[in-house]
Amino acid sequence: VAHGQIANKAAWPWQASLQMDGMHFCGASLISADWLLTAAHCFDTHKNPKLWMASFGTTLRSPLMRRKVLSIIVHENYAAHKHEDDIAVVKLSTPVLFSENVHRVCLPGATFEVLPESKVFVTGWGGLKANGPFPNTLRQVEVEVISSDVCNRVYVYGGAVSSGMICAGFLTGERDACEGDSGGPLVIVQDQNIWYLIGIVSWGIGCGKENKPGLYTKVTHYRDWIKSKTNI
Amino acid sequence: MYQPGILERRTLSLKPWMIVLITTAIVLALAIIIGPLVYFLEYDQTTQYYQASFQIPSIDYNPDFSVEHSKIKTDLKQKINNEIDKIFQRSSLHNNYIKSHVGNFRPNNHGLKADILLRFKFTSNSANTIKRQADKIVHKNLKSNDSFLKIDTSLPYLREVNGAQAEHVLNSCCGLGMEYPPVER
Repeated sequence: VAHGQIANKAAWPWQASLQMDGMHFCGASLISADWLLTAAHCFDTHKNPKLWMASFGTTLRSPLMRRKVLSIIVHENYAAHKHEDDIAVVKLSTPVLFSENVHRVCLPGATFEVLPESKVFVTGWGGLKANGPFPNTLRQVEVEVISSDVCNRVYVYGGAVSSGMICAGFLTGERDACEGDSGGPLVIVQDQNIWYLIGIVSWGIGCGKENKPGLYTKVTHYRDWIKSKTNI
Repeated sequence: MYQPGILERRTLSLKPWMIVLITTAIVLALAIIIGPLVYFLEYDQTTQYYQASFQIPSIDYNPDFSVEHSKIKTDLKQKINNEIDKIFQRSSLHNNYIKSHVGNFRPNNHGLKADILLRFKFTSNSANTIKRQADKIVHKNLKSNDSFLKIDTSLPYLREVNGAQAEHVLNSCCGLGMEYPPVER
């Protein structure tokens, strides 16, 4: 993430890293003991689950837990290098044991409403800036939800934001997700300090560029699809 | 005149090394007596979790019980925790009982069933005694009409749970994460 901070231990216990050959490629969110939610575009080039590994904990080099991937289910309507239906679920080979540092995020109901200017957090091990270095420790940044109307203005994304996407960040730029954060969580806190997953890091132009906020797959829009694949 | 001898003041003059020796011996003796006491009273405490299943005949299952953090679920969990706290804090195990944690609710022909985790602390050699006493306390209280909780006849006794499994149950609620907004200091 660009212009973020290092995350505290156990601050985002649902955050997972999807890796190949020990290298971080994408973020993901733990939604049950054996299912992760992530972005479909993470598997544009490598769809074989045997190549993938998931790790948990705030540091990549010494994770708290690792799991092999049993299966990868990409949305049927997703097309590589397109932004629509950029969602996938990943089944772990063996369930994780929940602990204070590793446990799941809440999934919102289909009617869950997130208003523009709501404060939300995006987390990940992505670049600290476009083409910048990648951190070993998880980072977080607080951004704001931007209405699709604003995001579809000509000088922003000119109509590319569909109903299955959420726009979040700042038109002034700076705080934003970056490459390597893809698939990771965009979360919002509700009463009782409970966090809900509302977005999956999907795409954007650059990182933290003016008038180019981040675009996230809208989780509520795919609530039934998630249930049909995971029964959660 | 026989001059009585002058009694010289008998000054007990201990050599310094004798003082050090006696002091060390006293300190050592105290350490040998107090040390094990402190150890067994404080450090030999182990935490043990037991799983229980209780019946709640007076409440019908409601689909909202399966909705994470729904008010109906949160309120009933609190009510059950308060009831179990009351039972054990009035019992002979009030010094060993730490707390209870309500996991899931399950529908049942006669109302509702609740999965509960009970946490105790005690010296490592009294595990069996504690479990027997806890079972007795649960049976005595849940058989009386005072409690809305009843014994689940299909799982009438407490079952020991290891630490990792207990932690899994304790963290099975979704969405517990960073404190937000950060508490202003």
